[in-house]
Amino acid sequence: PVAKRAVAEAAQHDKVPRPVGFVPPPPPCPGKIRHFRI
Amino acid sequence: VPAAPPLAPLGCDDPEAEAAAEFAVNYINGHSHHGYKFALNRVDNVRVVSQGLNNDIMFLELDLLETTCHILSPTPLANCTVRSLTQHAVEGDCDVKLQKLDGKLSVLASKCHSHADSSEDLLQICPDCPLLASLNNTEVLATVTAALNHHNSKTTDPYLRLLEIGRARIQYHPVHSVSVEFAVAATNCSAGEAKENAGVCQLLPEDQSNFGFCTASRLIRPSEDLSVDCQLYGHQPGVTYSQPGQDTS
Repeated sequence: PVAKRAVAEAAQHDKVPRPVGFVPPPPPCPGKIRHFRI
Repeated sequence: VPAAPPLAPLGCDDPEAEAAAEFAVNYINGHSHHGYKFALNRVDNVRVVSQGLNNDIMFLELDLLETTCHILSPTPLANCTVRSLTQHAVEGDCDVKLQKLDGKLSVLASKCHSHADSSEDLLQICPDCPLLASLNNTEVLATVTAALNHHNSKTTDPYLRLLEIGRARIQYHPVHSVSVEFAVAATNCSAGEAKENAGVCQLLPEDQSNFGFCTASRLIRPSEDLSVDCQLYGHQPGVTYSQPGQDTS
């Protein structure tokens, strides 16, 4: 019989290990504010 | 052979997006005939659609801010101060479609609209700050008229005519005052000649045009006072002014 692994467990194993201190890149848009936001 | 990975979407702060935004802002200011120059505040969004090799269409959503430089001013945009929040800032939202062909940018279409910061927001940070007033407010019109007459009565420069009112703010407390900014142009009369009959004074022809800018502040209460400062830019070849309603959008 095929035992289905719990999704959480599978997801845990499938998740790509991220290096410690990994900071996701900022979203490409909107860009930086040069003066101030109205 | 595995397909090439899809290009990462262009980021709003990528150099290519910034260069396109700067090109678009210069185009917008170069094709505007009234009001003030606008500076880039933020690239809200950028979308690139490839049309083929070295041929892209770029869609930009830009957030601009009004500067203190009138559109007729020769001051380079880089030297124009962005109007601060307490001066009742004005924001411009522009959608611009550009083509980048063999690395060369051109604007295919642009659409902008501007709006002032909300009075509530301004009064929250600055309860006594004067607020922008309508340009056809009677106190505004009276202040512009009084200021221009005051300047023309005191100057040895050419007699100046009003081109357009750029902005006006009114404060009601702790004092009641009106401050205005307006664009002017030199006429073919001296101020002295104009005293005789200002009606004959005409704006100088295009090849001799001399535009300028005035700021004035009129205290109404607790006592009347008026201060005016007008500066002429000098002749700028190729710079013209079209009366509102005559120019294309």
